[in-house]
Amino acid sequence: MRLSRMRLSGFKSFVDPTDVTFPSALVGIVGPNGCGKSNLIDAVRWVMGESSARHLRGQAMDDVIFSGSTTRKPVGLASVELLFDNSAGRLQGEFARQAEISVRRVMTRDGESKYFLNGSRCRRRDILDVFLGTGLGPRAYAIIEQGMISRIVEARPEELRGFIEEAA
Amino acid sequence: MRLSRMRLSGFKSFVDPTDVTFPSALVGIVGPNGCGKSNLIDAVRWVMGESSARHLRGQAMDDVIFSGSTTRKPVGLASVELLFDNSAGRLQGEFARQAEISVRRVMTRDGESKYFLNGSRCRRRDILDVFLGTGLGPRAYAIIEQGMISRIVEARPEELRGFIEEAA
Amino acid sequence: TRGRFRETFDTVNQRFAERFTRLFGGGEAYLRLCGDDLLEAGVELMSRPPGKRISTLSLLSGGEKALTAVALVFALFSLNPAPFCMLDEVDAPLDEANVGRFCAMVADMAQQVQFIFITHNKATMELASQLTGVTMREPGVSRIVAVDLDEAVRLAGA
Amino acid sequence: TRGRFRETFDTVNQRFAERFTRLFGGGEAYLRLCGDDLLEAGVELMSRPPGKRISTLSLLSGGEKALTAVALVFALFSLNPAPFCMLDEVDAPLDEANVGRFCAMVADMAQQVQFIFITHNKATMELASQLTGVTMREPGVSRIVAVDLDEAVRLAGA
Ligand SMILES: Nc1ncnc2c1ncn2[C@@H]1O[C@H](COP(=O)(O)OP(=O)(O)OP(=O)(O)O)[C@@H](O)[C@H]1O
Ligand SMILES: Nc1ncnc2c1ncn2[C@@H]1O[C@H](COP(=O)(O)OP(=O)(O)OP(=O)(O)O)[C@@H](O)[C@H]1O
Ligand SMILES: [Mg+2]
Ligand SMILES: [Mg+2]
Repeated sequence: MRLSRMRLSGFKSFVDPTDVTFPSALVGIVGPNGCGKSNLIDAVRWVMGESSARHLRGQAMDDVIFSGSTTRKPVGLASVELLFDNSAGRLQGEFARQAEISVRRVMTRDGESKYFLNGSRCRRRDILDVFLGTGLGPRAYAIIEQGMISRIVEARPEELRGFIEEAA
Repeated sequence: MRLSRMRLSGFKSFVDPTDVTFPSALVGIVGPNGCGKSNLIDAVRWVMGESSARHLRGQAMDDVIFSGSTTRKPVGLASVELLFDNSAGRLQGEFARQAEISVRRVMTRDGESKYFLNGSRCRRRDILDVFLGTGLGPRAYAIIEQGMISRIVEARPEELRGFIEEAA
Repeated sequence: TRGRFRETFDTVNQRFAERFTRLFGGGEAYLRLCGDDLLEAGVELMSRPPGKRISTLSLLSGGEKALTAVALVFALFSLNPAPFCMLDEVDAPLDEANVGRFCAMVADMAQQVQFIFITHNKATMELASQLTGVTMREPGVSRIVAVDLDEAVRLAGA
Repeated sequence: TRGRFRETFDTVNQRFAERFTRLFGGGEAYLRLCGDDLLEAGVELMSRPPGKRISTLSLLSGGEKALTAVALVFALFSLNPAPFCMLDEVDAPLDEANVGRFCAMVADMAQQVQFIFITHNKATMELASQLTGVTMREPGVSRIVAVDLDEAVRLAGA
C-alpha cells in the first residue's frame, strides 16, 4: 500500500494548498534548514490519527495550524489528505477492493478534528482500523523522525525495553 | 593561555605514544567515524581532572585505558600530557612567569591517578587550582562535546536553568 | 507475558545482529538482557565495530552509535513491516563509507518497502529515484518544487 | 542568591539575543523565566528565525534548534571566557547558509580565543588555519596525520 500523493493546506508552514507526489519506491526530500521537510513527516503522522501534540513537536494540538509569518496572517484551519495506492490489495475489510484510498483530517482552532475516508466523514478509530495489520499504527516504526536515532542512543535499559515492546 | 601540544599514550584508541600539535588559533580535526577525534576531546577533559566516568563516555574510570583491538592486547596504563603556551602571562600564582606549562595525568588499571605539573608530582586539586580564574574549570563551557547541543535543545526548563547557573 | 517478550526479544536480537554486520561491513552486535526477570529486565546494546573490542554503546563514536541505532530501528521495523517507511535525516552523523552501506541496505529493502527519506547528504540523494525540493522563498511559507540531483545539492546547502 | 542569578540571567539573555541574530542573519530570541520565584524558576528559549513568528524551541526545525543552542553556548562561554574552546561537530545539522554564519562568528571570536574544532563539513574545514587528520589504518589504533584541505575532505568522508 504505497503512498501516492499528499495534499496539505494550512498545516504548519504549508499554508497554501500544496501537492506532494510519491511516484516511486525511493523518494528523497531535500531543502535548507527550516524550509518544511520535517513538517511533511508530521503531516503524515497527524493525518493517520496522532493525538499527542508532543509527537508533532508542539505543545497544543492546534500548534499544527499555520500561525502566520511576517507576510501572512494566521489561518483557522489545517487540512491534510493522504492518498494510498492499494492496487496490490493489501488492505482488509471494506476497502480491500479499492485501488485508491484517501484519508483526510481537518482541524480548526478550537482543536476539533474531523476525519474522512474516501470523502465520507468517519471517526478517528475508523482511520486507525484501516491501518490495522498493515504495520502503520500510531507507534509503528514506519516513521523515524529527526531525533529518534539519538533517543535510542541515549535510552536507558528500561526505555530500550519499551521500544522493543512497542514494536511487538 | 593557548594549547600548544598534547601527548597521549594508552589513552582510549591512542595506544601508541602520539603527538598532537595546536600551532594556530583555528585548528580543524577531521577523520571518518570512530577514528578517535572525540577521544582527543576526552583526553583534554581527563588530563584537566575529570573525575566522572560518565563525562568521558565510560562506565568506570579505567575505561579510558586502551582495552585492546583485534591486533593489539590491552595495556595497563594511560598517560596524557598537555602543554600550554603561557607567554601572554595569563596564569596566576607560582606559574605566572613560566612560558610553558605542562600538565600530565597517568592512570593504571586499579583506577589510581597520578598528576604532574611541569614534571613534578602534585595532587589533582593543584591541577584545578592552576586553571582557577582562567575559565577552564571542570564544568566550564570551554569544551563542547558531541551531544552537548542536543542536550541543550532537549533540556527541560529546570535543566536549562542549571546550565546557566553552572556558567555563572 | 514472559513468553511473548522472550520471543520478540530473540527475533529482534537476531535481525539486529544481521543488520549491524551489514551496515558496518563487519563486526558484531547483540542485545543483552540486564537481569533475570523477563518481565522487568532492561535491554542494553552491545556493539563491536570491525577490528575493535565489544563494548556497551556509550564508548562508541557518534557515528558508530547512530549506525548501531539504525540497525536496531530496521530490525524493529521488520517485525511489523509497513508498506512505506519515512526516514528523517538518519544519515546525518555518518561518514562516506557508512552512508554507502546504509544506502545499499535501503536500496535492498526498497524492493518491498517504499522509502521516503529526508537528507542533506549528496550520496543519499543519489539513491533517490525522484527528488522533491522544499523551499521557503516567501518567509515562513513552504513550497514544493521538483529538482534534479544538482539542484537538490544546491537547494539543500549540502 | 536571587540577585546573583538575576544578574547572570540578564547578561546571558542579552549576549544570547545578540549572537542569535548574528548566527541567523536576522530574527530575534530571548530567554524566558517560567515563573516568579527567582530561586526556582526554570528557563525557556524563545526563538524567532527571520521571517517567522516567535515560538518555543520545540516547533523549530532540527537545524534551527541547533543554531539557537550554539548561540546560547557561545553566550555562556563569554561569561567566563577560557583561552581555548573545543567544539565537537556542533555544525553537523546546519545547512550551507547557517554554516557560513557560524564560521564567520568563530573566525571573529578566534581573535581572542583559540578554537579546536572537529568537523565533517567542508566549509568549516576551510575556516581552519591548520588541519589535523585522525586515521585508524590499523583497526582500533588511532594515528595523527597532517592533512591539507583536499586530503581532509577525502579522509573525513565528507
Ligand atoms: N503552525 C505553524 N505555523 C507556521 N510555521 C510553523 C508552524 N509550525 C512550525 N512552523 C515552522 O516550520 C519550520 C520547521 O520546519 P521543519 O521542521 O519542517 O524544517 P526542516 O526542513 O525539517 O529543517 P531542518 O533541515 O533544519 O531539519 C519552523 O521554522 C517553524 O517555525
Ligand atoms: N579504552 C579504549 N580502548 C580502545 N578503544 C577505545 C577505548 N575507548 C574508546 N575506544 C574506541 O574509540 C572509538 C571512538 O572514537 P571517537 O569517539 O573519538 O570517534 P570519532 O572520531 O569522534 O568518530 P565520529 O565521527 O563518529 O564521532 C570507538 O570505536 C571505541 O571503540
Ligand atoms: Mg527537519
Ligand atoms: Mg565523535
